[in-house]
Amino acid sequence: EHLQTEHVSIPAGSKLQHSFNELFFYKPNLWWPNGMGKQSLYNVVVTVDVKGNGESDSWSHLYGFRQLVSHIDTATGGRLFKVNGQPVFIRGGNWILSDALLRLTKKRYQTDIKFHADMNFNMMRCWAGGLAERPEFYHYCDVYGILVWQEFWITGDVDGRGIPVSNPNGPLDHPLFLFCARDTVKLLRNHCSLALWVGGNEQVPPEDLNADLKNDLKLNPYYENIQNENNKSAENFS
Amino acid sequence: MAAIGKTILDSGWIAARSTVVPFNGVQLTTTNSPSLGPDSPWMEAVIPGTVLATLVKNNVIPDPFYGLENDSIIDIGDSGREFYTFWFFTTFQSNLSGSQHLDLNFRAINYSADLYINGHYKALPKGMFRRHSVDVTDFVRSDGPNLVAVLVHPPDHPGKIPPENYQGGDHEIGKDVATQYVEGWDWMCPIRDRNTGIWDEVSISVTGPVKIIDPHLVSTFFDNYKRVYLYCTTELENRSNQVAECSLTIQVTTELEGNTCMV
Repeated sequence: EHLQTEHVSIPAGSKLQHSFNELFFYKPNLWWPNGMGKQSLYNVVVTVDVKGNGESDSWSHLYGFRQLVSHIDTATGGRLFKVNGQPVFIRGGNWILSDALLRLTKKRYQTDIKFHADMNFNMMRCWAGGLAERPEFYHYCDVYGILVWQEFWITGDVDGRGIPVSNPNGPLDHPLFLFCARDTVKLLRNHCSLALWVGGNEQVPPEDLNADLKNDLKLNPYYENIQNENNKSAENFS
Repeated sequence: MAAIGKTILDSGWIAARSTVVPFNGVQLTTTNSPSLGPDSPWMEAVIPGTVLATLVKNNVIPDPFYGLENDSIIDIGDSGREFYTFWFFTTFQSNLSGSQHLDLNFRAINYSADLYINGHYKALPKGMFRRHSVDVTDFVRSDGPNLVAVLVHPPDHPGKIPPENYQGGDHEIGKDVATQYVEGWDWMCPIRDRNTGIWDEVSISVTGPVKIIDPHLVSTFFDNYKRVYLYCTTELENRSNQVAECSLTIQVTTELEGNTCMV
């Protein structure tokens, strides 16, 4: 049931977006944060064969099934996280990068992230003044059960504060900022460790950037509708 | 015929400061390809890595993370941007068949670059956190090495570091879309090249006429996690001049034990 082939016809010299029919899983092994269970990962492979040419391209990714929600608790002002319906007591650390000369290797990421997991941490926060971390970082967070809080590149000292006073309106090129943000989301969005996108460090980004980020990152209404429809028919599910 | 898939280009790179290279990108990738040697300004490069990483590897500068060595490295605010503007050069082989395409991919460059391949030019625009994927099918050859030169420019606003109170330097770096700790912070010395470089994976990828772009996986959960659906949406690009009739397959496996998979 987890193998599906569909036919697509693509006009010459053009791009299109294709959504597969959904794949059904009965009681899949869920992915859990460090200390709450196993970090079960499934290998998802997408291939495209073109008539008369054979295999044209393929893509694969390790994917963890997990439902993650969070909200600001009005009583404490803190953000509460639930994974697969279970509340998570967050034990985390701030992260900039592992090497300021950016010699970022898989082995180094594995060592750094395993170290955090061995300390019983379950979250790392990638600070806005540092990197949007790389896929290898996220891969090992997937493997070791570290949730990631990823911030975009807005810090207090580049938003009208500091001495001398910094540029008050974030980066000069707002379309470039959004282009980079969108590309970063596409690069990282399939990692189950990715828990939260945050606009910037201890502040809200400039109004236009914030509005666009919030709009782009909200749940696609398509999935909301699916969720609602399936909930309605849940009683009839055999 | 080349195999479909990705090959990482993380070795064999050399680099040189742009001000000491007497050739332009077209010359470097056609008639005057560089090489290492006692009189050559070129040195082994660290890819992925920054210009400073390459300079440290070649003992041109001391390791900034030992003692107060960082203070002995000239800051870009004093040297000017051209001091940390570097050429990077490598070669690769390709053997494409008629319908195949070859992309040259940079997963991140800080901050912008000029790409030359076998004498052809492509601009790699500004932005530290963006991917560049260039279809170089029309530029590559199968009868010899393909020559690649990349001129990497530092951030547009590297800023200056005040003699005291490092906190964010003069904050100029925040005008660019780049990492901001590099002007120094209360916990960090300034990074002298502001992390200029090809700082993430470089690869070539071979595809047929249709390319898969950025699949997106989403799952929904029902009945206390007994019933789960996986959704996959992907972009597909047909780069040929005729309609592509495609069979698109998705397969999800989990490793049970060793190399045994359940389908």
